[in-house]
Order: sequence, then C-alpha cells, then structure tokens
Amino acid sequence: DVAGRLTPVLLDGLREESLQLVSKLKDSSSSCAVDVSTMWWEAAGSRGLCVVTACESSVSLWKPLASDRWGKVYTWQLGEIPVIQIVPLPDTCNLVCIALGDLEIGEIRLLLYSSENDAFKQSLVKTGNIKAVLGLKDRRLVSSSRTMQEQQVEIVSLSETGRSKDGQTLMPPEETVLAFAEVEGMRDALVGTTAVNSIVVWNLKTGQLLKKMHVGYSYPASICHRAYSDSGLLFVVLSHPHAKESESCGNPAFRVIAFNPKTARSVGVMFSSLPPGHAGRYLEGDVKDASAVAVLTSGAVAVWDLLLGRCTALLPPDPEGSWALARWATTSACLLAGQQDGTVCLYRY
Amino acid sequence: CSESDLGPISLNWFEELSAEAPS
Repeated sequence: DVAGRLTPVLLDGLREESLQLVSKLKDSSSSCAVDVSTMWWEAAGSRGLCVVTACESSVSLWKPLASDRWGKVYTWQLGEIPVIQIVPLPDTCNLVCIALGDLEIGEIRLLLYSSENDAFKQSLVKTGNIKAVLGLKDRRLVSSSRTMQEQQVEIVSLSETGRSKDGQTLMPPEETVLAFAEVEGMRDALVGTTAVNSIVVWNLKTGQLLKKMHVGYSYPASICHRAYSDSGLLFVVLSHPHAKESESCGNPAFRVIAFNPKTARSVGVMFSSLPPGHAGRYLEGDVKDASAVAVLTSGAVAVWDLLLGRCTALLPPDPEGSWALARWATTSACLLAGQQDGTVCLYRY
Repeated sequence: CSESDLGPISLNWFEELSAEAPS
C-alpha cells in the first residue's frame, strides 16, 4: 500500500529512468526531520554505507539490516542549540559534521565513532556567525563566517578525534560567501557563490582569490552545487531559488553555466525546469554527478538529468505529509527523500 | 560555446590565474 502510494509519476517517454522505493525508516522518538545524509561506518572489521538522520535535538546513525530494513545504531544527543544541517565529509569513514544554530549556523560539531574504543563521541570544531560550510576531501571543512568588520573563509583539518591544529585561511571576497563547491578533477580549486550573485574561485593551496565572475541579474541568490573544469572552461551547476519565470526557460530550478575564468565571460549551457503543467518553485535540493533533485513548493520532489536538461521523475506530495528533504546518497543511484513527519524513504534511481 | 562568446580560452587557466593573483 505504502509502495503504491509512493510510486513516482513517470513522465512521458522516460519510463526507463525511474525511482523505485527500496525501504523506509522512521525514528519513532523524533517528530521532525531536519536533514538526512549517508556516511561510511566501519565497526568490527565490517564497512558499510549507513544513513544519518537529524532532527533538531539529536542525530541518529542507521545501518542496513536484512530485507531492506534499517536499524538504529546510535543517537548523538545535542544541546539546546538546534541542528540545522548535516555536513558530510567525502571519502571518510566514521566521521560526520553537523551545523547547529538558530536562524544561522552558530557552531559546527564533529560526530565520530572510534573503533579502537568502540565509542561514539562528539567534539566542537568551530563557533561564530557561520554563513556557509562544506566538507572537503581529505577530512577538511571550509566555512565562511562574518564578524562586524570582516569575513573569514577558513579551512579546518580534522583528525579522527576532532579539530587539528593546522588550519588555513582563504582570501575573502568583499561580499558574503553563501555556498561552496569543490572543483572536480582539480585538487587545489574551490568555488563559491556570493550574496551579490558572483562566482568566486580560490586556490586552496595558496589561499589566493583567483577570480570573481558575475552570474547575471536574472538569477539572484544562486547557490553552487557542483563544479568541474573541462577544455579550459569552468562548468558550475547552480540552483536558483529566486529565478524569474520566463517563456523560454520556464521556471528553472538548476542551470549549468560555462565560465571562461580567464575573461570572466559565461554562457548558459543547460536549463533544468519543471515540465509544463507542473507548478512549484525550487525550495531546496542536491546534485550528484549529472543528477539533480529538488523539493518544490508544491510539496513534490523532482529529479532531473542535467545533461539532458530534462525532468526524469516526480514524486507527488504524499497525503500524509509533504516532502521536506531530498538528498543523493554517496552515489546518485540512491535517493533519500524525507517527509515532514520524519519518515525517510530510500529510492533506487 | 565558442571563443567569440567567451573570449580566449586557456587550458592552464588555474595556473595562469594563480601566477597573476595577489598572494
């Protein structure tokens, strides 16, 4: 019955690409879902991909059991400051970060499992008025934070037990950085999107701010999700929560833009808009490889193939509760979709 | 994309910008 109700609506001619409900997990002790993610967890010599769910006051780790069921392994209890988001650390095991705060991030904590002691721990990584945070490869964390006078863009290295001593600062742009993305295939390159709709590029090794490039006035408050360099161009996948609807592009949720970093000129490569007849604007979403997913204001979840610029699947709002979260697992073959009541559904894509 | 839209393209843009940017 549940599987039937959650079967995604496939769009015309795209039946080979669909979402198949694999399993559901529900934390009976929590009523709200703040965020969901995946992490690698290794214990007793066995390593597997686990699901991490966050509600305002706690974060839980779930491991797969037989028959597509999930069992809760551990719950980290947090203090009085609410959890805002999970910050996954790519290519790590037994480590995940979380951001806590009220309207904006006030602190970042590391949640970890020590296989030596068979113990779950947490430690404080950073405090401040933090505007954006991203987990980077090699157990690093980049964040932007503001004081009254200036912005600080900092990289923190993490050990298996918490914050390492050796940190690094990146040259800040004048405007506030609201999101980061590693440049795939370029170990030392990082991009960010700013409050005045610019893309900034850093050299992570030297901390230099290499370039600032404007995205365009039609797409305010763009957020970068993914970046890669190819043939001398920097391709950036952006979401547009406040884009204006146009006849030619509809209501674009995601755009792929090619920048020439030498000249700061850009061209739009692909728009990913909702198919005609579907209402709703982008609320929040995630990008992995060429797959993008977004929760819409209508309560639906939409999936796009960014190479085709085409919506490939749509999860309609559930009668028992609209969708609130959509995240790819560490591979784009698995989608985690969270409902407002805290239920998380896993789909094979 | 063509060079007329984007200007001259360099495969080594990252190294070139790193050499030019203030440190």
